[in-house]
Amino acid sequence: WRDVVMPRPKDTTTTEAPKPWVRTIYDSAKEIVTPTVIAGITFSAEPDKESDPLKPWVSLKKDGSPVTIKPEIKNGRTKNAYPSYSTYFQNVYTTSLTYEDLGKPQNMDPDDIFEKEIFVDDDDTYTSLNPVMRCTPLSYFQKGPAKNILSEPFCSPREKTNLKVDDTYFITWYTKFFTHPVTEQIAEKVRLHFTYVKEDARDKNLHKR
Amino acid sequence: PEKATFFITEWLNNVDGIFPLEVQEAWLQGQAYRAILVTIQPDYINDDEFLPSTADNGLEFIIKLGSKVFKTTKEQLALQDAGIYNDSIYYIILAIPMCVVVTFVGMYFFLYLTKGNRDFSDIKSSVLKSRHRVIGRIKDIKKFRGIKNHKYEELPQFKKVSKQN
Repeated sequence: WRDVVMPRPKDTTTTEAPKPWVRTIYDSAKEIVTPTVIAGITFSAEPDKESDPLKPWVSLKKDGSPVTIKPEIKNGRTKNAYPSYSTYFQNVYTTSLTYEDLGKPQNMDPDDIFEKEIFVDDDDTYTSLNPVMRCTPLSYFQKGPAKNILSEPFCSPREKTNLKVDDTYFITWYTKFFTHPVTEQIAEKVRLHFTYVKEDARDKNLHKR
Repeated sequence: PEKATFFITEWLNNVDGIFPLEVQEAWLQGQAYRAILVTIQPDYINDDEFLPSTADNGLEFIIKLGSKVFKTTKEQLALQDAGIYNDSIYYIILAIPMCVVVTFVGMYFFLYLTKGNRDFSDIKSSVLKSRHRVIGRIKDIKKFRGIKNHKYEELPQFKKVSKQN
């Protein structure tokens, strides 16, 4: 036998509910940010005062359901760290530097012009408040019957996965995929269309009820 | 724009690149599962020009009812309230082992009552023993009469010869 463990009474006056907070953006402009909790993940939460390199982040499973990843240090190296996005969320500029600008390099002709690519990070004013891993072309998957079609612009969920009623899944896409064909400006707004399709005969009736 | 389209989101900030989707049971329209296609319409494409079925980006997946634990349904409860219990299956489940038990009990009493009327003397060991053919000694058999049976001799053994001996 063992002692009965009585459940703790629920604290109805919890302080864990995220509250709105104020932040300064773009020099002096201020705004009120209201955190949102979706599927247990708090979006737009107030950042900690001290930056934690081992701060948990949210990855997505194949079906788009969230999973929290906790980084840890093992043998002096950080395991399961927040992913780096390479240059996918950077803008590249080309600057021309003359012989004098470069300090007269010995192997450069004085009449030549050296072109240097400079990568500048995108504005992360709003994206930094998103704890979920962002979608980049590195996370694309192969789809189609022969698995030879790239899933762009989607990273999750995987094709033909089962999404259950009342569960929350995250559809993610690479934001820079949508560029205007003429102006090459990245689309500011998008919207999703959900459409019924006829299921392939080969996949029909193969779903577990 | 298309008949098969059943849900369109509001305009979202593309910079977020994420949309939380909670699957609604109404989308299944009474079916257990349905295949759906998700397409993204950027703001530089007009509503008239955007057709999900011909969009160059699209992702297909299945929406389905979740797992359910089987319980007595409302229909079954209504029938029970009306005094209708569809329990004929229990009679079948109980009848089969009962038939087996009754058969074995009947067999026991039948054997008990007829125990004096059985004669197994022809298969008793004494009867079988009497039927064994005695062939006699080997040397009396005509075929082996001329065989000379040598007595046992010891096998040659190795004798160690050493200087000490």
